[in-house]
Amino acid sequence: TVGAVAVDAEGNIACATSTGGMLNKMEGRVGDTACIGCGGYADNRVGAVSPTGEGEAIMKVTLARLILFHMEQGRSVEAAADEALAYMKDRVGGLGGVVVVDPQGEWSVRFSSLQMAWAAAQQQTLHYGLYTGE
Amino acid sequence: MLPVLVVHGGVGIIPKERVQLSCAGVQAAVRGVYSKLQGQGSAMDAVVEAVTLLWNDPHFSAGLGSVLNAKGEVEMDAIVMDGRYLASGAVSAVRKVANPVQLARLVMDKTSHLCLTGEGASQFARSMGVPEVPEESLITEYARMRWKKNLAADANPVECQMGKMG
Repeated sequence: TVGAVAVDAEGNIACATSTGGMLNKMEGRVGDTACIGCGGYADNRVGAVSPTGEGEAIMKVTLARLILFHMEQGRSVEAAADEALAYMKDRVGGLGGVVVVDPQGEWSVRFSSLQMAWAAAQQQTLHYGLYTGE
Repeated sequence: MLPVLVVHGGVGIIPKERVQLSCAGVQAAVRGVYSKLQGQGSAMDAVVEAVTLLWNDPHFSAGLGSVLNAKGEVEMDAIVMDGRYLASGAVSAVRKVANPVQLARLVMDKTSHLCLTGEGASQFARSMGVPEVPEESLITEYARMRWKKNLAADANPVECQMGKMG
């Protein structure tokens, strides 16, 4: 799975996610990516999320929309992502990762798995990482 | 501080020999697209272009280099969403289409639906003039190796792809 979130100079927000699915999946198995609110969600008033991970778990907790609910309740992009990923791990035992952005340009990269390749650009700085805590 | 672009290349175990290229891939995608965002490009264009760049990178399991289904075939899912109007488009279980994220955007822009799946998505692609690509062109040796390795009865594909719980 690969994904992106962006907020442009006008403050418009968007997300995109694309995947080949899960290794050796049953033919016809569809994961979270194509399900709105799970494999992606974007709202100019709140923010955008592109998730990746165990699709069935992401769908059970509607991970993308859940993160934006937390942000609507005032959590930061990081806290909202952490709370939602912890809930998914605790409630349905699923691992995953997300990239999140809000209309003010606050952004976060969080994941409960061991690795997630990511990169972010803001102003003249390129950020990137792979392991937790980078 | 606007604009901002953030991309990911999926979670899960990345073998050591692929780590550097995976990290390079996400950085290249951001570098390639961010300058357009700074030049007043739209967020929607930026996310579609960034995902397209990653899709075409065989070191990610999205498009070229997709993981295979139980029959050794490629079925892809994609979604886009535009925060201005809560507009969205998605395709699922689509085959032989390059850059399904662009097809997802056509679903958003050209239909009143949110998701098209399987053969219907392929027919829509043809109606939009999106070229069909040979399935073989989407399958890498690495993906085929992982598929074969996980055909064994005692294999655990989820654990193989995601790694053990952290």
